[in-house]
Amino acid sequence: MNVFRLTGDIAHLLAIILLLMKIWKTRSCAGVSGKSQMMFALVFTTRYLDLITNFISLYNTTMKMIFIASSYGTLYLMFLKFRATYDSNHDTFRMEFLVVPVAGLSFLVNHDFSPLEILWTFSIYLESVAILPQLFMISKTGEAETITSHYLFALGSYRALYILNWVYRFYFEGFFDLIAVVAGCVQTVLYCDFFYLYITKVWKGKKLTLPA
Amino acid sequence: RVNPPQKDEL
Repeated sequence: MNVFRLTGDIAHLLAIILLLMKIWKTRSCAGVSGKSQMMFALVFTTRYLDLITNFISLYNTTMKMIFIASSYGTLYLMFLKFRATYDSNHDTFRMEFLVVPVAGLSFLVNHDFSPLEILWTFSIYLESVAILPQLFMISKTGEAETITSHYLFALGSYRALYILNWVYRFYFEGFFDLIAVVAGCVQTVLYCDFFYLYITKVWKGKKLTLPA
Repeated sequence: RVNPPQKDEL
């Protein structure tokens, strides 16, 4: 464990808590993409299948359970409890355009052709593009609530911190996972224009609005 | 195939 990975995990946990708080306090999931949240739940489900079989540490097990529970809790809030506030008219990104190619790629490019490894690879590839419906929804509505923009900033920062973690582990532990690194870079690059808007607007106290 | 890197990350 290193400081980059720890702060990355904390940023990830913070993002998930911010989203749950936003939905719970405003009693609304307006501006939140249900499709992205569905894909995140799929990412955690396919990545953490070894939760029972492969104990790494109490921290690892605890965080995995928190991530799985919170992702399904978010789906519950969005699609059951506050379903009336789900903005399906603006959440129109075609998920199959992401899931199908990602599934195909995980069969073609992986470290080992075994079920657990292919599912892990699928989850890594899917996570790198899972935010697209959310970014697409913001581009359609032209704006995002401030707390939603904080959620996205924390979520985007987590994988950027993981890239620093991989640099650290490469030099100090000789650890290198090309699939995770490439997907992590793609994932972080997708946030770049959002990061620019967030830093130039939200940090100045303005609301996050996209240039018309 | 080379052994997959250990999966100790979240």
